[in-house]
Amino acid sequence: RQVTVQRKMRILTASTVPHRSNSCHLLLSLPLDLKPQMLSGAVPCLPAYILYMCIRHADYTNDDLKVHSLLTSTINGIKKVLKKHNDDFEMTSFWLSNTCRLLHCLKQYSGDEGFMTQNTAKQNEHCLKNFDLTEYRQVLSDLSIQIYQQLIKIAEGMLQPMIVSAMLENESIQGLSGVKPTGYRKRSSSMADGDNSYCLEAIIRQMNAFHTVMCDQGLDPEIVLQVFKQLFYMINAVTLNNLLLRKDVCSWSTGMQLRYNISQLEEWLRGRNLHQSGAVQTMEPLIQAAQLLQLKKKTQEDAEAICSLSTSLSTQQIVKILNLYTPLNEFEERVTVAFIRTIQAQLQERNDPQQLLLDAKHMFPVVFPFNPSSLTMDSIHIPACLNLEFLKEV
Amino acid sequence: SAQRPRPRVLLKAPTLAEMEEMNTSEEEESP
Repeated sequence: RQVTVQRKMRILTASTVPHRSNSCHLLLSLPLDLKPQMLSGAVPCLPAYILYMCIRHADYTNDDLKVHSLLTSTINGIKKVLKKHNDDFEMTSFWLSNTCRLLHCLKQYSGDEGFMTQNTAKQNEHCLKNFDLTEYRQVLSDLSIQIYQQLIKIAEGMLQPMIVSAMLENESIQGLSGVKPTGYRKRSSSMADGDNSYCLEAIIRQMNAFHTVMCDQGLDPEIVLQVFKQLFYMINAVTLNNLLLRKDVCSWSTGMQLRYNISQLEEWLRGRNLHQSGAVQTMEPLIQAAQLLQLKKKTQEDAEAICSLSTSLSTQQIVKILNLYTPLNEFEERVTVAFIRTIQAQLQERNDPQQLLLDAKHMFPVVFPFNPSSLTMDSIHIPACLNLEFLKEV
Repeated sequence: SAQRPRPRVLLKAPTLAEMEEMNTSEEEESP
């Protein structure tokens, strides 16, 4: 497959070292404008392994300047590519996978006992000999956080336009439309250009695409879980904020719709073995708001039920939803002021946060748990399509 | 006695921000 390698980041000039049968050093220049698809058949995180072997070669030759230049040019090269592709989910995910894998390699082969517990004897032969790269590991960790934040920003930007119409407006349960409250209107923006509204399936398709890309590229499972926890939090926040601001969606049928949509999303998480991510827990406020829309709202017992169930909603949010609640038809009574007073009285000892809306931009702190690889360096094959004619096994 | 491996030399690393500065100045220098 003829590939054009737009840009080569020359890392090392070719130099020879005594052949060592049990050590595998590769000299290379790594094209950082690599297209992730070019490596679709290769071992995931191949660039990271190649980079590590290059660093190991410089360490082996006790050449600190070469280690510095290698790591500095790698980090700057990755930052350059990410700046250039700052709206490309696949490329960002690709370099997050490789940056994290390089970080894990620098730990796994650091020579620190704590990181070698799962190493084979063969892998232990590939440890660094001369240099302690602890400080560079910290830089790579900081870079990984920056790349992760870019990945989330891109994913949120792709999901954001879908959320309100898919979660609140689209009738995923057919036949519910007959029970829309009086005055119900589709949001202008989702109607602006005709069919610019999304169904829940569109969100699930997008989640599938994100998950497939990240898994194919070998992104650590722990990080994949954090990505979806963050994305589900955003779906929760954007949907709940709309509910708190729009009378026309505060109804029994929307409550029904929401509970169905949330159950579909939960099912998707389970199907992809992502339910232990904590994503469902981040949707608790929305789950409780959906329940609140469906609970009876008349008696003292109803008030007690609402207060005991709405533990993830603030008093302000509960009262706001009750005030906005729109009966389906003339047979259903409106929520009385007296009932809302009862709720407020029952909740008065809560010291709730004062703000009504959720912060949709809230980012959970990301962690990169150490994840050693079972691969041994000399088992790594470099596909010819990479044009890395500088590769030398020494 | 088995020879103890020599302690590894800690390589000081610039922070991401310092690398950014170095990068920017290099780009400014290069025509």
